[in-house]
Formats: sequence, C-alpha cells, structure tokens
Amino acid sequence: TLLGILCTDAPIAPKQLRTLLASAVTKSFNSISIDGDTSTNDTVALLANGAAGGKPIDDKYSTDYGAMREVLTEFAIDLAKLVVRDGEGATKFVTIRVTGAASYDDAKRVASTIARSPLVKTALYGKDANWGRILCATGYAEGVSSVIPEQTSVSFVPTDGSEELKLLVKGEPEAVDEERAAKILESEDLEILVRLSEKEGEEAVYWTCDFSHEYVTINGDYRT
Amino acid sequence: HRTVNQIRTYAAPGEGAIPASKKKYVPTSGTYPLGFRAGSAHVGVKASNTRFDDLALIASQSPCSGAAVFTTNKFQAAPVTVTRHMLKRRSGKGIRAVVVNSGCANAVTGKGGIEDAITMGKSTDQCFIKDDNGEDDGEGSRTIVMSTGVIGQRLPIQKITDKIPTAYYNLSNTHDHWLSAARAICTTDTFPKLLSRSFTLPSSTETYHLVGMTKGAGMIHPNMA
Repeated sequence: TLLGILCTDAPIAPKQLRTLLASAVTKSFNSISIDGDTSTNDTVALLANGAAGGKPIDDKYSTDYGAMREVLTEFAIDLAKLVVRDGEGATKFVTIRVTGAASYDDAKRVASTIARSPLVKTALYGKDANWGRILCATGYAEGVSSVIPEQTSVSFVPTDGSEELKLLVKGEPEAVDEERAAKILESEDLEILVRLSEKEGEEAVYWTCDFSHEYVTINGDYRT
Repeated sequence: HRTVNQIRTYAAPGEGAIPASKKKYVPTSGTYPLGFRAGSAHVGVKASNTRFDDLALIASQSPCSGAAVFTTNKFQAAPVTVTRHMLKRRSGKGIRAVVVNSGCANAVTGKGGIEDAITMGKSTDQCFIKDDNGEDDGEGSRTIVMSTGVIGQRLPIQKITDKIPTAYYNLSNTHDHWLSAARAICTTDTFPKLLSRSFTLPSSTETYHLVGMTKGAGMIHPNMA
C-alpha cells in the first residue's frame, strides 16, 4: 500500500488544493509501479494551513498557482521515487521514458505496461539487455494507437551522463556492445528510453524496479 | 536472501536496521512548515510488535485546507471511504489532522470496519476539541484517517483509541518527531521516507515550506483519483 501525507504552510484554497494535488499525483505517485498490484488503501493527502502568510492561492490561472504546481509536482516525484527505491526485493531503480507519442496518455500507458512486465523486470534483475521483452510489452499496451513498429527505437541511457546505448533503431536491431550493456546494467540506476517516433510528440516518465527472488521470498512468507 | 539482503517483516515498523545502502535516503535534518506538528505512539496493532511506534498523527495548529486522492480499487478500505466522505462533506475546509496506523489495513472489514475508521477520526477530533476549550465547528470530523498493513482483519480499535491521546501529547515540530511519524507508518519498508523543502512564490516575499512522508514497498501500482 502507498500512503502519503504532504503539508505546507502556503495559503491555498480547498478547490485549488484539490487540482494541485491531482496534477502532482498524475506525474508522481500515479507514475510508479513496484509489482503491478493496486492496493485497497492507497491514499495521498495534502494539507495547507497558510501559517506562513501571504496572498492566498485561489485562482488556477495565477502565476502563484503555476509555481505551486511545479514545486508540488517535483516534490511529489522525489517522494514517489523513494518508494520505488524501497521496492520489495528491488536491486535496481529504473526510469522508463517514452517519447514521441501522440498523447501523454499514450506515452504513459506504454511506460506503465513496460513497468509491469514480469519478463522485463526479471531481465533487468538478470542484467540482461533484453530489448525484445521491452518491445513486446510496448506492443501490447492497451488502447495505444501511436505505436508503429517501424518507427520505434529502444535505448539504455546510463546515469553517468555517457552516451545512450542503442538497442533498436526504427524497428531494426542494433549490433549491441554486450560488454557496455553489461556495464550499464551493473549500475543500480538505469533509464530505458523508448522513442515511439522521431517526430516531436508527447513524453511520459515512469519509475519502477526489477523483480528478484527476494520479492517472492518476502511475499511467499507473508500471511494474512 | 544472499542476493539483496532484504529480509522484511510486517509487524514492526523500524524494527530492522536501515540497510547501509539506504541510509543516504534518510534525512538527518529538515525545515518544516509552520503550524504543523507530528507525533507517534506505540499501540501494538500487530501483537508481535511490542516496542515500535505504529500510530502516527500529523496535526495543524489551526484549521486548514485538505485534499486527498484515493485508490480506484473497487474494494476500497474503510478509511478510504470514511475520509473521502469527510472531505466531501466539509468541502476540504477546516481539517485539523491525519491519523495513521500501520499493521492492519482495515480493508474488507465490512460495516464494523467503517465504524472503526469513524471512531479513529472521532477520537482524534476529541483531542482538538479539548484543547480548543470544548469548541467544535459542528460540521463533523476534521481528521483524515489512514490504515496500512494486513487486509481482512478488524482493527484493535480500543487499543488504538487508547493511544491517540499519547500521540497527540507527543506532537512536536522537531525533525526527530517528523522522522518518528514517518517510521510509524511503515510496514515492510526498510527505511522511513521523509522529505522537506523551502520555496517561494512569485507574488509574495514569504518563504514557504513543504514536508512529505510516504510509505510503501509492495502492492504498489497506484492509480489514485
């Protein structure tokens, strides 16, 4: 179960608080997956008491509202990432970035499908640059019209700032440098980049972890 | 176990030592919002938890705006239902606190579970009413209720309500109190998740603050609305 409690001393009217929270959650807590199971109890609450003073945020078109949304979203993303870092049995923290989609929803559905794939997650645990499993999950993402195999590319992006490792370019497999792939997969942090098109399109980011023996041990031991 | 060394148990948040690789994610200090305080208490929601705090309380010293998003799972736990109705009834106004227990989710517990969640909220409200010289705004509960842990078991509600005043009197705005509250909501988590931040807004000179705590390690694929 995910629980979250956020508090601020900024003055925010209840109506704006609701839309600010909903907006922040879309790109943070609703963009993570550890095991693909949605709990009965997930709740994130936001309280604002205005104790620091200043002009109340009561207009969703104001510059303060926009700034608050940005601050809150970034903050919620950082909190959500901590949850993924503590995923049961996790050994890897994986960012899935899907670009070039027809819509944000399309990009997010593809990212979410990859994040839930047991075969992708076990490949990551096994340090296997298995782009076939990533592509397979991309292809069965439900309700997504913007996946065209001939335009789809998949890369691993190292977190040390070095050049991405291209695995598939416009539907054609690359000759993968296995040594470099292994080195990238040794790292705890990894980014999978899926370009649905080279054209400018919408982007979504999702965070997940790998799937290890330990996850089974923990949850096989657990009794209701 | 050899591979990742992550043996976990449900019963006692904070029982296990924080793995060395995770210590960097636990803050040693913070800057917290004015007028909010955090507290915790040991209930022993799980009988096997004999030492560690498993009840957290976050409170505002004045009534505040409140909003929440909830799971879209059709089997919504009692605290989800109760809190959603409370926020709707109050239109997100006049909220005072969030009370959270770990160890039992109060999920799939029928009408009795709903009554337990209402009782948790009311018991917390009573602490504020006492401190506000018996004054109540007459619009019902002002407390957001959350539970996490085992599904399908009733809460030990008497044990919880007995300890809500303890958590209330423990309220403080120190870093240690916020961290203890973050730890008290954990289940199989290996470390408490707490962040704080200062920020400014374009049309004001004030410095504002944000604090956030979260928990979760398994059964995580949120789809909240």
